[in-house]
Amino acid sequence: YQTFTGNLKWDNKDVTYRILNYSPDMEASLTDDAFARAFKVWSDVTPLTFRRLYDGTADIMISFGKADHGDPYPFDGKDGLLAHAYPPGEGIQGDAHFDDDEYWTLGSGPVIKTSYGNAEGATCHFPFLFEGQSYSTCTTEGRTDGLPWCATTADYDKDKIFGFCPSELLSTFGGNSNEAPCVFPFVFQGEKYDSCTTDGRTDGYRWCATTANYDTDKQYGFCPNRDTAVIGGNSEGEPCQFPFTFLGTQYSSCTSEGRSDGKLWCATTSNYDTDKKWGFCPDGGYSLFLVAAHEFGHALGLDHSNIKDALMYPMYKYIEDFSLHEDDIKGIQYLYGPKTGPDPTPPEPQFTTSSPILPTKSTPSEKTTTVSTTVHVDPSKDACQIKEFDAITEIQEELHFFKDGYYWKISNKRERKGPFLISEKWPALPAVINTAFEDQLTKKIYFFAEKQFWVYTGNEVFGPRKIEKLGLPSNLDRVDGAVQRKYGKVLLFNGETFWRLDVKAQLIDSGYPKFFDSYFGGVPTDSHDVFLYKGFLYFCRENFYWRMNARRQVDRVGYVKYDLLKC
Amino acid sequence: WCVPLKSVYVTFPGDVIKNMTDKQLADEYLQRYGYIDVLQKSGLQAVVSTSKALKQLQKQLGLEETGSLDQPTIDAMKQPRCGVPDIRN
Repeated sequence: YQTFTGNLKWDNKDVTYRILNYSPDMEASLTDDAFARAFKVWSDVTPLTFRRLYDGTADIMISFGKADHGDPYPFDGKDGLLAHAYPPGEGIQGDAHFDDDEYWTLGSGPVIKTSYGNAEGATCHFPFLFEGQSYSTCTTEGRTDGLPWCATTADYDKDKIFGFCPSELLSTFGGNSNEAPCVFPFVFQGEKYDSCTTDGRTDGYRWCATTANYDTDKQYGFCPNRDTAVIGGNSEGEPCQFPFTFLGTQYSSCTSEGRSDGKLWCATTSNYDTDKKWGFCPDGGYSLFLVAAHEFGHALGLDHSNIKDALMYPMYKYIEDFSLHEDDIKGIQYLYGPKTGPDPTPPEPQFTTSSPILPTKSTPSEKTTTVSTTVHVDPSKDACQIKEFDAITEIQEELHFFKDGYYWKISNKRERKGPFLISEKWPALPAVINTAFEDQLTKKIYFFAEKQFWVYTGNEVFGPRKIEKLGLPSNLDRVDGAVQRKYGKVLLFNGETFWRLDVKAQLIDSGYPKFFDSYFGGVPTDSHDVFLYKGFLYFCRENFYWRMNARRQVDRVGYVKYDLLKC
Repeated sequence: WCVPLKSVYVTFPGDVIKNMTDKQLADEYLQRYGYIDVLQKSGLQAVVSTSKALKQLQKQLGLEETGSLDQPTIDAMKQPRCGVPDIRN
């Protein structure tokens, strides 16, 4: 896998997205669902969450467009380039664009969601039997109103279950008419129109008026493509006209005659020779779900992979039952760490040095004993690129740096080791912790994450328990720093206040909280981390630290990554 | 027995004419996806860098790294793909 230069990624875990417009190829709810499933591919393996916005600016703005669609990278017509996306960041960064000269489906032919009828929105079943004849597209047969319909089971004659296919006679999308159907004929710029048109637009999208006169009413909507609609050509979206005449011969189905590339096409009027109106016949199309999952990988910070089966491989390949490749998982977890949190995932067998043992069934607060080995993860994850660590603390005389599910440590010989997976050494912990400390008397290690804490004694863990249990206020959302003092006391920091914990009593001493600046002058009051290291107090903000000596004097200010992380 | 239809090829109005030569297709592809710097030198340097670029592309796509514009490479270039360049300059 590859990431973009500088490991571009979203700092916020709750990423927002907004769908700016739709393709006429797929009904809007099918498009919404395809995008939601494409985001789920990534949220299933990271701490990321994706929230849809319906107005304003989202992190990831999604849109369809053709050819020159408003950024410096025009699309190229049918096939070839399918879509592109930008790496995380402001403005166009993070956005995803899909080429609407492509035929968007779920990868194996048209997905026609019906409306009305008695099929309750089920999708068409092709082929289906009607009056003994087999149909592989929607049809207007059997109706006088010209509305295309289909059966949603294989045999209409037997089941009598049907629904109407997307058609401009039934509804439009986008525009300003709340999906009202077209009105034919309608007047536009003084001319009469009996069908949808691209006139008046440069983006090639077909539209119609939803009243008889656009010039006076300015009411319009975009026309959904029918399932027999042609793609590209000079009649994008128009349905094939069967039979049609080409070079004097009549054709009742799509043909590749006249073309050297073998692509199937049809005329959209009854006589190609005179009207020259044509387009490509719908093929399997491209899976909007698969292409979106790939593009969202870019929008989250992944570049192309050279693993052929990886989702982030640049070439499109339709996969029926998709699952993320391990290369993609490693790549996205390199940026955001592994998934944490409530989803019930079957416990992974913990490996002793000899053989796998299944984890003891335990409720979190019970004592659980797991034997695990620390496994090195991808060494290319570079601690020196990290601007701000989740937590820094000294454990067993080595300074530990925690970030998004990983940690590094600096030995006494000043060499940096890691990254290691937190979950391998302390499996009960979430990926992101806020602070930690090792009690100097008992050598127990306390970890804090939001409103919970865990206590590890070797491989045994107690927790999670609420920080309120220690006597901290119920509205305290996190503990940012911890500094061990003499006689089994530990100072716990949050913003401009701190408390003193009696570790033995497991309770906050009375008379607390106290305010920071009356005790610790000259250091930032919004330190994101405070820890004790070799007798000095360190207050960290961004990638700087302020060091305070035992007489509470600030005797040094420096860089976390050069002075402490030894980059 | 039927005489094979003599296929008549017609030019369809509005068809995105893509009958570029393979060389043109390759040059456009290598530039679009970052294998060749757009400010491409000319002459001998161009030939050398095209061969090098082709090798890079063949490596990225898991093809045999011949450095020449062979059929598997041309076919791969005609495959549908993502528009994000493979190599960022």
